Amino acid sequence: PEGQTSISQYFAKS
Amino acid sequence: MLEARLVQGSMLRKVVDAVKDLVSDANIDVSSSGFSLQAMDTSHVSLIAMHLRADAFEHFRCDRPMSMGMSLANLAKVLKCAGSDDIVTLKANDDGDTVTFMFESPKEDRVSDFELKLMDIDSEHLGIPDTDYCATVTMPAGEYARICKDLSSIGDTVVISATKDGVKFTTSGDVGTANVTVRQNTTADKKEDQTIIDLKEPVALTFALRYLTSFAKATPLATHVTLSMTRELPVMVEYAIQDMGHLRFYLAPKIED
Repeated sequence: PEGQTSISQYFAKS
Repeated sequence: MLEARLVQGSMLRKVVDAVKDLVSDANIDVSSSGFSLQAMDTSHVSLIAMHLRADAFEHFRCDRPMSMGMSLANLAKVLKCAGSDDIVTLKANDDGDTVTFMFESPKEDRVSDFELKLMDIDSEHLGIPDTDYCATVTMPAGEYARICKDLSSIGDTVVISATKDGVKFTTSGDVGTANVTVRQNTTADKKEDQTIIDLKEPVALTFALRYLTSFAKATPLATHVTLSMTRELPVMVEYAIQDMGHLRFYLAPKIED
């Protein structure tokens, strides 16, 4: 969606 | 070998009902610490993190960590067959491809069991750091659900701004605009009506209302919900599962043009 970022960019992959 | 007996079996159903519209398939990870589930919604905008502690179970045995992949819609179908006061026992073998749910009525006059097929699910596990939030508001879960529902009828996005005056939810759409302000209220007669705001710094973030509304499906789990916000980071919407664990939703903020 417009202006909506993915949640995964805020949390590191573990 | 997994064996887990939960006296308040209805909790499981409430958790699954709260998340099944966001996530279709998920791994439920079981270890000696209990049950946990972490999954992104299908559009990767929000993250669900659930934990049920081992000591929440009357009996808990997990010989080695296992990941049980399952369709949450199918899991919901099985759990719907449990009576609201039933005791639920889960059993699974270490290398099995099924999990068995046994439902016992409180008077022990009815016992049923359902075997659910497991599936292999590739899932990305994210590390969620501890965050010092600028603002934390703990409010009645029903009030949060109402605000989301009311504002959804007006607009698609909401600005949540926390200041010393309270927490304001603002939306606008073709109809017009809407504002709801929630203020601290620690003097309500009933504890379940109280609202507590812990503000370190003012913060304002914009979110898609449809996700916040979806999180409110967890309302039956808890009297209160806690919203934790800090600048430019996802909001955490947390429902405590009594003293047994938690269900947390993280939602990425919308970036203004």
